[in-house]
Amino acid sequence: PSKADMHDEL
Amino acid sequence: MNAFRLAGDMTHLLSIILLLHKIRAMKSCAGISLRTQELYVIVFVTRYVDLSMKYYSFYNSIMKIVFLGTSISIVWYMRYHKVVKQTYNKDVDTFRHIFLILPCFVLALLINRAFTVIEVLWTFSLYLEAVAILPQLVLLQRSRNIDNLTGNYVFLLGAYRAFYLLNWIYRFFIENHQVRWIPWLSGLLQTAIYADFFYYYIKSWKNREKLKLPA
Repeated sequence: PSKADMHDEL
Repeated sequence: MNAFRLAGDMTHLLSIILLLHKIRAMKSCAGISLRTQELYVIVFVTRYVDLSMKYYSFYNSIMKIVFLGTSISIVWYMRYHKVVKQTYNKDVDTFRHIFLILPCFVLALLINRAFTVIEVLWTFSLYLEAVAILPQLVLLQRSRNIDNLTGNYVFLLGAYRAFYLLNWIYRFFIENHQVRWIPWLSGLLQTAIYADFFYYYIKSWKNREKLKLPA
């Protein structure tokens, strides 16, 4: 169950 | 976005505001490592190359631009501002960038989630960020007088990544995110590097003494 990627972090 | 993530971003932003205040208002960068600041520019440039390619949110884009702009301007002040550059502790800030950049780059080539330019650069930026504070910590250890602004700056930088750890725990358990070893382990290492500093920072704060790191 994965959603958004870690790339949405800064 | 959860509260831990926001708290992390805000402490990060606050640390930069504090440093810029020291540089612009006090016209001083004493005790600040130019090596670390240059590493941060590399971290942000390699991590945010996706800025023009992928849109996440207005908040995300603005923060990326702020981090890029402020880190570049800090380096500019330390290198070229005629008053500020004279306060730079050049002789004690001798840590070599390449000893951190090269191993991080090789590691990013070997251990990444996908062998693409964006993904390798992103991974490299995570590895490099984890260790980028080392020249700053070395400089602090060599400095007899650590002013409050510099101490608070480093403390906020450490707090930023500690909040991110809580953010990842939250995302994993509450938002059902995947296991992501690369950012988690590099983030954990990054926070652990501050452990020693945190200890002396809190001790000096409790005893109302000036911060001093043992050599």
